[in-house]
Amino acid sequence: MNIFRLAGDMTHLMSVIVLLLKIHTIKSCAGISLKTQELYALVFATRYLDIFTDFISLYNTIMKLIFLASSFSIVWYMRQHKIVRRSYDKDQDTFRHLFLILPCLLLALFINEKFTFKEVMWTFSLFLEAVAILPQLVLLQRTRNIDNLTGQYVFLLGAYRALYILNWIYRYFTEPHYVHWITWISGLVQTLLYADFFYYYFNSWKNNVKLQLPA
Amino acid sequence: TGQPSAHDEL
Repeated sequence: MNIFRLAGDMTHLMSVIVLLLKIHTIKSCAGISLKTQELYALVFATRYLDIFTDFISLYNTIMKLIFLASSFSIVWYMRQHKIVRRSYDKDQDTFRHLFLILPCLLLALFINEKFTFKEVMWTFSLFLEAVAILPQLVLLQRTRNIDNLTGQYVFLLGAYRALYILNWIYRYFTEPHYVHWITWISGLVQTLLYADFFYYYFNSWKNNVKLQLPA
Repeated sequence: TGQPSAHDEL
């Protein structure tokens, strides 16, 4: 484990904590896309199929359990919690899951490192994670006014992606035979999706004004 | 064991 990977995992973890804190303490999920959260729950469920079959490390297993539990509890909060669910912007969050899930599934069936159920599911989760943020970005674009916590949540997710790219570069140069085109390309696509958001985030931070996206 | 793999990532 290198420093970029650890920092990437920690920012990823922080993004989830920020979101759970917002939902749990303010009892509001305003500005958060349920579609994106459901896609993330699906991403973790399909990626971590190996959780009970392949032991990598205690760290790995615990982090997987945290990501599974947190993503499903966020979905539960937004759908079931009697106060939180009232703040959900249902009419604005109209992105269709299937438009993202189907192409990712098809792509994973054709492009994968090994044609087995677990491997295809793993590849599917990589493709889906790359685009799962889209409903969230569309929602941000529509509501334009972003509260601090939502802004920090998306920022931390983007930071996590950027750090993972540094992790791959580091591993490529330090570990023999570490070549993973599928992971790299889908990871790069995912990070690029944040570029536009980052531009506005840094501008608002630099000018010390509230983050607001253009119409 | 085995080759380094992106499967050990989260």
